[in-house]
Amino acid sequence: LGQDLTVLGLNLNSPENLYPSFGGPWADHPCRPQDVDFHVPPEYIIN
Amino acid sequence: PLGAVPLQKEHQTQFQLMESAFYHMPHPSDTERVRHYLPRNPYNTPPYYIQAPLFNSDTLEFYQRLGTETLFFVFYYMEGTKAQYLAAKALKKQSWRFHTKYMMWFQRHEEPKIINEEYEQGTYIYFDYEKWGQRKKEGFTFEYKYLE
Amino acid sequence: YEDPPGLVDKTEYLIREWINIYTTHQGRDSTKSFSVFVHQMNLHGILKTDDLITRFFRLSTQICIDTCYRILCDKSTLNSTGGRSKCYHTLDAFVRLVALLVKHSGESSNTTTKVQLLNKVLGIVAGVLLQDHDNRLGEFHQMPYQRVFTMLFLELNAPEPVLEALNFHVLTAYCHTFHILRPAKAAGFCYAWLELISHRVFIGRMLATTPQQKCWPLYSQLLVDLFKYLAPFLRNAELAKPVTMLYKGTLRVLLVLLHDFPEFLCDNYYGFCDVIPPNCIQMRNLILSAFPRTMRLPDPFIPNLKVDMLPEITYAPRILTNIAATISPPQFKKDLDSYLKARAPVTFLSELRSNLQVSNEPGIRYNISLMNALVLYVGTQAIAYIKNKSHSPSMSTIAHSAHMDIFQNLTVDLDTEGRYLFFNAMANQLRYPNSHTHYFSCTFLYLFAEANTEVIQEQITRVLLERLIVNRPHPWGLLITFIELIKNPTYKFWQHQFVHCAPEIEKLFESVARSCF
Repeated sequence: LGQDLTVLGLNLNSPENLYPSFGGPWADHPCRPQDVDFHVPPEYIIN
Repeated sequence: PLGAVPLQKEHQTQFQLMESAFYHMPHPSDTERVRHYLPRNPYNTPPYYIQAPLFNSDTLEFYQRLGTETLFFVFYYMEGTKAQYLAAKALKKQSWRFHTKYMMWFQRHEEPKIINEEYEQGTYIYFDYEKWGQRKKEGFTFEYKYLE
Repeated sequence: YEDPPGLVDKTEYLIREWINIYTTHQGRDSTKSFSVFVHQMNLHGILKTDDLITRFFRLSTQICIDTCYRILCDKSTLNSTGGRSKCYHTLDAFVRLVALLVKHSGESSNTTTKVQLLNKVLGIVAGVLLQDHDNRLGEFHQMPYQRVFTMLFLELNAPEPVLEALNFHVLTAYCHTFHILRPAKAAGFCYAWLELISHRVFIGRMLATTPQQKCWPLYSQLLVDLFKYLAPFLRNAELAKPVTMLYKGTLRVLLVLLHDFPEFLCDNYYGFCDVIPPNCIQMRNLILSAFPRTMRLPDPFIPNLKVDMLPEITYAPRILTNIAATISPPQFKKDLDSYLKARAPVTFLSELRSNLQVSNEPGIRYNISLMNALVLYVGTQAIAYIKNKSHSPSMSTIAHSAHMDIFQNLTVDLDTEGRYLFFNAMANQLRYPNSHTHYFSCTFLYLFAEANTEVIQEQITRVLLERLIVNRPHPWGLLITFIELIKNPTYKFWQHQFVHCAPEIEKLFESVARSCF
């Protein structure tokens, strides 16, 4: 009965925190690294 | 044992509004900064494609196993993101250096004065046209003919 | 009252000008052109009075929102990413202007003017949203507002010293705004709202980086808003698709909280369970399953686990809600305290039910919050009473006290509905090893053993079992209580008729027992 919470797209066994890559309540997967802002050195912002 | 409780008028109204909002669900890119090359726009791909991110694909170990070309692709096309950061880290682990002054990646550690074809054997370079113009003014010599 | 003549045109001109600057300027570093633009705003008299500034923002917001509606309602761009990115184009420019104005308003070290301006703008956007929501109803679009709130939040949370000094105020302002826009007030914005309050950067700031958990109460309030909104829809088992979507989204958010911030759920479980419908078992289990990360949970399935030997059961969990204050009316509270102290007058017990019952309509007969508060209040008093006698809760020390009188009276005197709510209120205390879990576990078993009719034993079993047969997670306290009930021969569990009332029920018990042993 109820939902199988292990198939909602969250890696519940992750030793790391989930929230930094949480894709939102409607996403089936976490955010990919290319989705997550990161404070890289300004020189890296080439475009 | 509580049985069902009929929705009150107020809740019925709320439900109607919720229902119409249901047909305008937020889109993943709504909550992300504008990305020039790879916005967060999920596409429906054939089911036999990989659907979920690969295991550990947000770790440095994973990036270290990517090819150099791929790392440069990630570095150039996914700027300002964790992916760019991980790609830069992985490149550095493979003794690539990013010269902030020349805005270029070098696999050799000494600061080049002249770059020509034999210097660049087997090494990949990326640089920015505008910045290169400035460097040129500073006496930086660059003889490499083919640059894409 | 009316905008001064010419203001609308001026605003239209300025905002379009800015969007242009924003787009054409090199990269996103439009700070240089910002000072030029502010000068233009000055020239047009926009910054002369507070009222004009307010009108400027309201008109700008409306202009940007209208632009988006035009794009979104254009059939050809509907649902295309092209249409959306056009909207982002306009909205992000507006947000950038607001962010720069907030960052640069007043002296750089003076946060007050910055916070005031931010509150003003958030209030204006919220006001425009609510008006739009009430006017357009089914045609209302969430995206423009969600985008403005999200992008502005990201701008104001960039790692810059001037912003760090502001951050707590920014979070407070945002929580106030989100509370004003809570789903019960803007049902058509509920999906965007849930995404906003669960955005990874928002969660990170609210629950992780802000020191001393200063934002936890604010975040807790937002979740209560969400549960209150969901309650009437979750109350009935049949979930329509829009409700299922919101419910599933809520589960995802709770899973992130359970994984990353279990202490937050531990601290706020009472307030949350108070507003989650009693029949919403899995979501409540999820909250009750949280336990502090410093704690190692003993395996509830190992044989002869001596719960009363665990050191943790001497410590009370943190309860943020002032339970005593929620017991009303004051007279009832007074009578309760005097009965607990003197175990008299007996009439208190016979009047107990009338204090709890608020109507005769099935399903909503009882004041659930009062029931919850009463149960936890009496339980905590009982634990203190037992401790005063330098005992710890056990089957013998919890008996024959005013506290147990009250629980036994509720068990016998209430009807099925009332008893269900009472047992639910107790089962909500079966969590990780702590003095409440231990006390209420003993109390459940005591009430089962002392029950004079099998109906009561069956209902205790039902309340526990319905919490066990849903998908995981299951709270530790629930597991150990049920295992004790079916293992300990003193309760003669398997001899009761209701265990064997139907083959599938019998099979169910056996499978649960098998998984327990």
